[in-house]
Amino acid sequence: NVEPRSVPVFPWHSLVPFLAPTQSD
Amino acid sequence: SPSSPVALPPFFMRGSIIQLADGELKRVEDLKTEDFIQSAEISSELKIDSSTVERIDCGQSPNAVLIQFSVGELKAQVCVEVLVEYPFFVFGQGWSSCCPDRTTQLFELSCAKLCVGDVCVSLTLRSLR
Repeated sequence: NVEPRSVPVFPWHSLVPFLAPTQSD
Repeated sequence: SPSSPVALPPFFMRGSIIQLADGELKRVEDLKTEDFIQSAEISSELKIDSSTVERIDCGQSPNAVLIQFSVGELKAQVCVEVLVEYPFFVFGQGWSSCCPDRTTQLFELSCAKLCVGDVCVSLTLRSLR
């Protein structure tokens, strides 16, 4: 077993779909 | 059924390290509803929204489904086509997909069955003003 030296870290918002982005003035 | 190469994002794999908005690191399988809510509260750009599953239909390819969501208070209708194993995070329940067995097989991620009426965590962009 080889322990990886660096583990990727993913931002929390990657896991959530963006639905209906809102843009308002 | 034909099994095309899975091009799903790697972060759904069990053991993937996820960084919350406050910097805390958690494994994807350990995430709770509160983690998403608290991270969105900190975020200046994103706000959390609820998306209710209204319909689930077959997609155009054998492994795809069309999921119709009703998003937010305005109940905006959004339809997305995803692979059956694509997991969504359901409020108070956790990861759920249309084919939990396949999600577990591919990602080792425990999943519930995504059903009509489930309320999923989703994000919208905050108004800049």
